Amino acid sequence: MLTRLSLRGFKSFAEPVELRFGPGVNVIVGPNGSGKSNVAEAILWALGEQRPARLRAPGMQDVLFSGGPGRQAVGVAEVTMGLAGPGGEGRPAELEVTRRLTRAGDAGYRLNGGRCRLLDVQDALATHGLGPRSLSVIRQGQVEAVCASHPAELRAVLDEAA
Amino acid sequence: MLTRLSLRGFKSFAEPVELRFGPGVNVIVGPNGSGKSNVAEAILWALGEQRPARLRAPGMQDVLFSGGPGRQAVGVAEVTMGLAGPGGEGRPAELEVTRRLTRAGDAGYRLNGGRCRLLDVQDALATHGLGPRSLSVIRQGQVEAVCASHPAELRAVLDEAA
Amino acid sequence: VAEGFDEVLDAVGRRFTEVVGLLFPGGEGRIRPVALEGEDGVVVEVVPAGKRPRALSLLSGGERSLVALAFCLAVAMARPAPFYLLDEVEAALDDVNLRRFLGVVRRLAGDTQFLLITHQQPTVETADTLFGVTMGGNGVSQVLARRLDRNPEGAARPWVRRA
Amino acid sequence: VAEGFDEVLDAVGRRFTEVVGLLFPGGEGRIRPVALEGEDGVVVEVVPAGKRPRALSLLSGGERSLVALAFCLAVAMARPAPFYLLDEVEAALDDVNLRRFLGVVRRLAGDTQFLLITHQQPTVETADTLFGVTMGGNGVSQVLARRLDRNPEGAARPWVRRA
Ligand SMILES: Nc1ncnc2c1ncn2[C@@H]1O[C@H](COP(=O)(O)OP(=O)(O)OP(=O)(O)O)[C@@H](O)[C@H]1O
Ligand SMILES: Nc1ncnc2c1ncn2[C@@H]1O[C@H](COP(=O)(O)OP(=O)(O)OP(=O)(O)O)[C@@H](O)[C@H]1O
Ligand SMILES: [Mg+2]
Ligand SMILES: [Mg+2]
Repeated sequence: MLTRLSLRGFKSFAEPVELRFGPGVNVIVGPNGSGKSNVAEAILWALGEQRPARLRAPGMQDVLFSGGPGRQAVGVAEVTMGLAGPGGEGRPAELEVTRRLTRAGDAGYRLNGGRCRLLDVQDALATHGLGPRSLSVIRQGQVEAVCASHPAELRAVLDEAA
Repeated sequence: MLTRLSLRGFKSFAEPVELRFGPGVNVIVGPNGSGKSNVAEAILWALGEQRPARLRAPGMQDVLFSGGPGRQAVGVAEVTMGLAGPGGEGRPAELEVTRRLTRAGDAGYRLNGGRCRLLDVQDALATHGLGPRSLSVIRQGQVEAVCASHPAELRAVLDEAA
Repeated sequence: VAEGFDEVLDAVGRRFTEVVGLLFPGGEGRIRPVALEGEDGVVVEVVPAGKRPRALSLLSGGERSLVALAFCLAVAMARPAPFYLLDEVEAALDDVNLRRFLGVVRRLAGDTQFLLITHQQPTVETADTLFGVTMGGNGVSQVLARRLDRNPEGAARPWVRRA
Repeated sequence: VAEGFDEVLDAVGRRFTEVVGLLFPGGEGRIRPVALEGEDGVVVEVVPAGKRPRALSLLSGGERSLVALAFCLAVAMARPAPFYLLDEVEAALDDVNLRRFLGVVRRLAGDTQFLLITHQQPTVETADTLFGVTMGGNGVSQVLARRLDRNPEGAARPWVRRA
């Protein structure tokens, strides 16, 4: 399960913010435009999302806090996600993924503190059952897409869940 | 304004049903799957919609009531829409459009009672300001499409509204 | 009606700026002509209060719905069509924004006819005429209608979301 | 995990039929393998109570959301992922269907972690942990968290749609 999510400089989260999740049902609530879907996108970003369109962004640079009245744009966005595995049977008990992007375009990933490549993050996440085609994230407005999928796409979702 | 809508055999409206609309705000309410959007699609269909996909139908035949437990499929779908123009200045005071489709595939249109072609219906509706690209109908799930439109498409909407 | 495009753009543009002021208090909006790859078009720009100009795609779901509805209402004010049929357009709006939207609809209702399809109580409460649609166990839909004196309090059913 | 596709399909298929029975009382659903143009795939079929088998596209917006959620929940039961992040997936559901959906979520919550983003009160009421997101006039978002004893009554804010 997801244990924590730390964000700073990501979209509307200029200030560092940390969410500590519990078991069962966690609910994120707030007015339109407050930043709820930005939290969801921080999770997708930490999971390795490479397509800006999936983060509603024209380009990946647009995920950096770009300023507000009396508040300057930031130079770096960083998100850390903590996962607790069930442990045992050779599965890692704890996984911490950090992704970072600077306005200059420098991108970086860390796995349990150590610098690594995107591929290492993707492999580690795959052993936890979190892959790009997983149904585990349904974005705003996308719920009906499951019904509209092609038979081959739906099959791929089942293959991935296995 | 729209004065009335009569449906029979159209989608879930196996029985003849008539809605008499008033000025101002008319609200259609009901549970999921009760038939509200089917009413909207009856209006689109009477306005001359030619694409089954815009009516959630695989093919145009699918708008005919196709049966339920203890209820046979119908052989014909017919929708009549009454429009009251503002009158005066050479504009028609009243316009009644009827569209009909049989399971055998016979399609027919009537304008103020007389048989006519689709083109005649489209012309008459155009003089009332009701065209295919008009914003006057926003289908379920399509509200954000306005924002996602290309600049040329948005311009066409304004041209049509003129 | 051989009206110039500039004339329409100006009329709708003014109404759009006005409606955005009502739906996004403290915010600003406009419609701007553009030429992309030789093709003429228009773009919509909205900056909610307390935010900076950004691509429309970066706005939230509720904010984008409100922008689209502001555009539709601006056209309704400037160049009204005989009626506006809106099917569950308020799905992404929170309670505060829904009431702002319905407030503008009520203002226009004197001159413009609206057909609103909904399962939300605040929308039901703005009705002058109400139609209830139901489906029986035989898959057949029925309709019941009521003309109202703007007091549909009693009509809340369990499937209508109250607010 | 070199598990056969048939095994996964069978496990998820059974759960899907079970969940459809809960979300569409009196209705039926299944997942069926198909081969189209030489490509293997699966299709989802659901017939709500009192209706006949028809293309999924002809179902209503709320019904299609519920079918998609049944599929997601079936996978969660058969082959759970570490968590499920669902952003405003209940927008098209009326009150009755929303409560049925939340009922299934609560059943699974013992074994599965859910992150639900919402502006609807019934969903807020199913929370074990609640996070409130707000944005100040400077365009910066903040988060406040509360662990709950399943009693978030007091938390309804004006922008949360009650039901
Ligand atoms: N790079 C950025 N810098 C600063 N603010 C941003 C950035 N990207 C997006 N935003 C702001 O974040 C807001 C959108 O937040 P979000 O989509 O999370 O809202 P939400 O709480 O999900 O709302 P809704 O209930 O309408 O879905 C927008 O108003 C936008 O201006
Ligand atoms: N040709 C047809 N014959 C009989 N029933 C049909 C036909 N086409 C669609 N239906 C039924 O109509 C129902 C959908 O109705 P509709 O989309 O109008 O619901 P709705 O009231 O808009 O619901 P929601 O609130 O979920 O949007 C479906 O359950 C479908 O089975
Ligand atoms: Mg959102
Ligand atoms: Mg509908």
